[in-house]
Amino acid sequence: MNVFRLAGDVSHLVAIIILLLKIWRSKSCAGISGKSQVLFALVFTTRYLDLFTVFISVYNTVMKVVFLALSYATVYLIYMRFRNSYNSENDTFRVEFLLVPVIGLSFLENYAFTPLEILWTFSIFLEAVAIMPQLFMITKTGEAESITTHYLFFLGLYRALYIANWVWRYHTESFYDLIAIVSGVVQTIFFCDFFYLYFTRVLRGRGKMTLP
Amino acid sequence: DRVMGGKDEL
Repeated sequence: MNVFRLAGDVSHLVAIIILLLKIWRSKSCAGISGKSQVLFALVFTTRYLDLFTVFISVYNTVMKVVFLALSYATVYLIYMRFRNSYNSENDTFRVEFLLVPVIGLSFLENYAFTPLEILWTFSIFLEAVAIMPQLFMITKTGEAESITTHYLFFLGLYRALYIANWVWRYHTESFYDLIAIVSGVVQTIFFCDFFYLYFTRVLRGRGKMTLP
Repeated sequence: DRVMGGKDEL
């Protein structure tokens, strides 16, 4: 554990809590892509199956359980409790275009051809692209509420901090995980355009982020 | 080892 890793995990947690609280307090999930949230729940489910096989640390177990619980709570709020506010007509990204290549890749490129390893690899690849329905939705409607953009900022920050963590671990422990690094860099690149808009529009202005 | 190492991260 190093400071980048811890800060990354905290950013990730903050992002998820921001989104959950926003939906809970406003009793609305308008502008939120339910598809992205289902994909994230799928990411956590397939990645954290090792909860049943190995024990790493109390921190590790608690965080995994918390991420799983919060992601399912978010999906529940969007599709059950506040489904009347869900903008399904704008959440039209074709998820199968992500799932099919990601499933294929995880069978081709993995560390071991075992069910748990393939599912872990699938979760890493899927996480890299899971935000695309949300970014697509923002592009389609041309705007996002500021709280939604804060959520995206912390989600992107989490990935950027993980890259710093990998650089640190490479130099201090000679440890590197190529599948995680390549996917993490790809995931972070998706956020670059958003980061630019966030700093130039959301933080300098007020309220919604509107696209040119 | 690698497999354990990969999974200590979230």
